[in-house]
Amino acid sequence: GRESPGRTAQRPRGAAPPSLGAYLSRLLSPHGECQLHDFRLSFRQLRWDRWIVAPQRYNPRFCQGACPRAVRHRYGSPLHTLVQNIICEKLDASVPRPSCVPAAYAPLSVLTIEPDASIAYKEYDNMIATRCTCR
Amino acid sequence: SWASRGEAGAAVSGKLEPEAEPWSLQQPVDGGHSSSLLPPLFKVLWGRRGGAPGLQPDSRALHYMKKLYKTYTTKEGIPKSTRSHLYNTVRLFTASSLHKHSAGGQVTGAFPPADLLFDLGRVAAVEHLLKSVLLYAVDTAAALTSAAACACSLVLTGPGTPSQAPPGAALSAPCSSQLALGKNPRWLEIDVTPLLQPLLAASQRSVQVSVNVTCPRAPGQPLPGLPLRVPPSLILYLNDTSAQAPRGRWSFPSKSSAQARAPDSAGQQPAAGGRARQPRR
Repeated sequence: GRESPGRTAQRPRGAAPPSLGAYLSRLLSPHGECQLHDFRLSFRQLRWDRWIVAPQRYNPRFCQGACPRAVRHRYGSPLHTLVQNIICEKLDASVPRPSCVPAAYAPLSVLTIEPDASIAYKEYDNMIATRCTCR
Repeated sequence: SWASRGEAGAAVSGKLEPEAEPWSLQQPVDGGHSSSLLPPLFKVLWGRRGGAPGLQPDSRALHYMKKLYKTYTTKEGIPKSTRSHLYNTVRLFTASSLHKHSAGGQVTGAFPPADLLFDLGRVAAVEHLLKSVLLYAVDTAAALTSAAACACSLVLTGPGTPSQAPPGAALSAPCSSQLALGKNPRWLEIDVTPLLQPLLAASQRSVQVSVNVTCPRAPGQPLPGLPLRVPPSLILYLNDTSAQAPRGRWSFPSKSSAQARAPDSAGQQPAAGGRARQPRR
């Protein structure tokens, strides 16, 4: 039932053609499977905007979704993940299935006003999830 | 749209009202109290706990740092991977006290000779100085031109008078100036790295700066140009070597490529051209 490039000929007149990116995204990340999601927040919501001058908004993103029974290569999961899946299914259901977790992060620069009124620009590592995996 | 499910969810949950306490998320489960567990960003916030916003920085200094932030980061606040500098921390200090010397009829002083005291207590031991400058805000292009022709001399000492300071703590040198970031206001930077480096290396966290700027008298003008009436700020460009600071260059993958690229067998690094190297079934 997946859309294929050949189906574009059947779409109604005037409809926008599906982008290659969207097509690849659906092909590579079936609905509900482990993948990155956006979570945009404003520091004003946390009332941290008195000290954090920039950025005003922050998208740390998060990983969510089901880990497939046969963990695919694109998740880069170690063999242990496959073994844990087998243990859960065949031997002991109390052993949890592998979890969808971040595999890589990006840093974030933050501009803050310090208690002594000095101003600090700092780069913090591991502030934004950039890739997900099953572990 | 910005009102995504995440933001809307956080807004309606009420759990973050009236004020989220990041330190509460870092508390040991046994109820113990240890701020040493906090990563640096949360330590910053820990220091604000229950307090008022406190002192506010000079608006010009804030403007400069916002400009610097825009220069160094993407729209999302991510450090640009194309940057050429090595520092990951920049701190701007304003003088905590100012003692002006008597001008004594000196007509060539653009800014009255002054002792500026900078409290550098916020500089952590893991932050290593790479560069430091005194930053003057200059209002007009004419003043900037005049300021560029000025000469200055500096003395940096540790706490106390130079006679009480440890040998070698007092340094002086002619300063060279250069024009820097921005157009309005314009900025004049004076490199003080060689003077400040030994003081910070000796763990001096309070630095007295005696600066004397002299400008040439313009022909036909009764007084020299006076472009530098506001005391300067001290900016430190630092390399934070702690584990929380990013190291080296990196690139931020797009969302689609983040899903498509596979880490290697160890799951640590993305395989270069990973999918292309996989055998097709």
